[in-house]
Amino acid sequence: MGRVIAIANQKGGVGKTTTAVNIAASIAISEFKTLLIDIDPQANATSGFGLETGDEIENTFYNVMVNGGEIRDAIKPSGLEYLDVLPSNVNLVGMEVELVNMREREYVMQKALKGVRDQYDYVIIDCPPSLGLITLNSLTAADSVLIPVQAEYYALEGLGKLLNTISIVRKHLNPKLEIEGVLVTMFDARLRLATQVAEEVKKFFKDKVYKTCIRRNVRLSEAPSHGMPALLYDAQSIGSKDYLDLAKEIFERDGNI
Amino acid sequence: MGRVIAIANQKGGVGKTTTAVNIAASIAISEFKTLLIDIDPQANATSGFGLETGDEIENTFYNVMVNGGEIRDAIKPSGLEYLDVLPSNVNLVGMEVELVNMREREYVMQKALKGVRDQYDYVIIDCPPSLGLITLNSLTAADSVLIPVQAEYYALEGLGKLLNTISIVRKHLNPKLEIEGVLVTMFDARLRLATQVAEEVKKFFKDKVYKTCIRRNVRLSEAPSHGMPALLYDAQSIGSKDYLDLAKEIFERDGNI
Ligand SMILES: Nc1ncnc2c1ncn2[C@@H]1O[C@H](COP(=O)(O)OP(=O)(O)OP(=O)(O)O)[C@@H](O)[C@H]1O
Ligand SMILES: Nc1ncnc2c1ncn2[C@@H]1O[C@H](COP(=O)(O)OP(=O)(O)OP(=O)(O)O)[C@@H](O)[C@H]1O
Ligand SMILES: [Mg+2]
Ligand SMILES: [Mg+2]
Repeated sequence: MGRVIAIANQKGGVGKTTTAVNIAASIAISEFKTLLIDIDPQANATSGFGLETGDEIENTFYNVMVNGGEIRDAIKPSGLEYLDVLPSNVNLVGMEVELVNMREREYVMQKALKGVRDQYDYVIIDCPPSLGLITLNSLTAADSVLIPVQAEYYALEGLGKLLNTISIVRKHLNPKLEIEGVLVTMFDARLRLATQVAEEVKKFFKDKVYKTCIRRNVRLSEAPSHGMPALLYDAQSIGSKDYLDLAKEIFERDGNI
Repeated sequence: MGRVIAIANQKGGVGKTTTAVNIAASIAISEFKTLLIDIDPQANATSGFGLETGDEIENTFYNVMVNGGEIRDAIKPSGLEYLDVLPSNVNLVGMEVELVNMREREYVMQKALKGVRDQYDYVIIDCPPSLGLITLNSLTAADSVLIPVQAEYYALEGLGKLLNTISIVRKHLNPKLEIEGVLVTMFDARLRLATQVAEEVKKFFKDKVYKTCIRRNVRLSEAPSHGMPALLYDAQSIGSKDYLDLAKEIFERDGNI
């Protein structure tokens, strides 16, 4: 039975997509069957694998969510053997407004995923930078949420609101929702601010914080322009190694070693 | 008659708030009367000036937009003589849903600003990372939009969609909306990727791109933790100087020198 992990944080630019793309690739390379879902209308995770976002509605996740289409038709190969991708689609922009008037609007994704959960070991969902209905749907469908936190001051500010939202979802929509872990991203050890923020995060989240911290590494931001995760673009890079370490830590917590 | 400039880009973490806070301060220091409006529920621009976001509804912009309250009651001093701030408020999170069912929902902010536009030379609006109703309201109320673009690959991807939205707003909601300018942010000249992205931006936007480019500078990300813009935190910093140069460029384009 696949574990569904949402990558969420309403603060913009904290490394949600970079984490979704690279953790999905690192899990797949360890031969666990993985599905990456890009539910952000910006479609960055989709282009992070060199896939088209397309503007027709047929065979897209939008079609699955809004018109009850088959999820199997929307899934595309990633170029990595054990990894499939459910690409984003420009129509997703209108999804929040469409969802507002649907019955059980927070459960639409949970229902859509019923058909595929047992075909994957891990399902990773990349969320947009907001706490709107798309992110609420992802948190309701997920078993746990992985929270990337950029090593910057503004990134600390939104954490309280995110935790509030998670406990509201747990209380009313998805009682099993846990925090998978908190990941410090874009960490530059030369900056005092980065060390201070990382310490604050550890004080606040204690053992929920991964021992692995993703260091700032230009290879991570170059890889998407080549349409591939860091481990295919430059396997020897710091960025690629950090995400492989993160995957190892996730497996250890799951007893998958 | 005040010029209203929205700082917008749906891509997260590209420097919208850092630009809004520091350009507002740089304009005010040149003795032009300035109002900074924080319409992002994250309230980063509000804390960038050390102000409280508060959770009561009285005397907030939410109250002005949803209940027709007086905008004058929601404006707070910033600590800089010629700069006032209209702080964000936690209730703004619910604003998008409230707006969906209001009459003329895209014009609510335009109407709310009627009472104050002529008391300021410049009104700066910090937008959230989305193209939802809050950002649409800001683009409808604005004379022009300043687009920060982070010197990163993913930041290039969303520009087409943002330009689409701007032309839709110009066609149906606000015929006078112009592009104030495109600002390259977090530029690190040592990285090939940054130079490549900056060149793409110049090719795409031509003379709309400011000559001033905001360099990556840790003082800009330290300043918000002290509740002040960079020019008060460290006036000699690269970040502070870059934003003063940007203000000068804006004045030259306006003939305000
Ligand atoms: N560890 C890292 N080192 C260097 N650059 C990074 C790192 N992580 C992410 N980046 C870059 O920082 C930018 C922001 O990251 P990303 O787009 O993954 O964040 P996000 O949270 O998904 O943003 P959004 O809120 O828009 O969805 C991207 O250009 C990305 O390439
Ligand atoms: N020129 C710069 N040099 C160094 N750090 C910067 C610079 N500009 C912005 N930052 C930092 O990068 C992070 C993202 O910037 P900021 O929060 O202003 O972006 P934003 O577009 O407003 O994000 P959001 O999409 O969440 O509203 C912040 O932590 C900020 O302090
Ligand atoms: Mg993203
Ligand atoms: Mg912001």
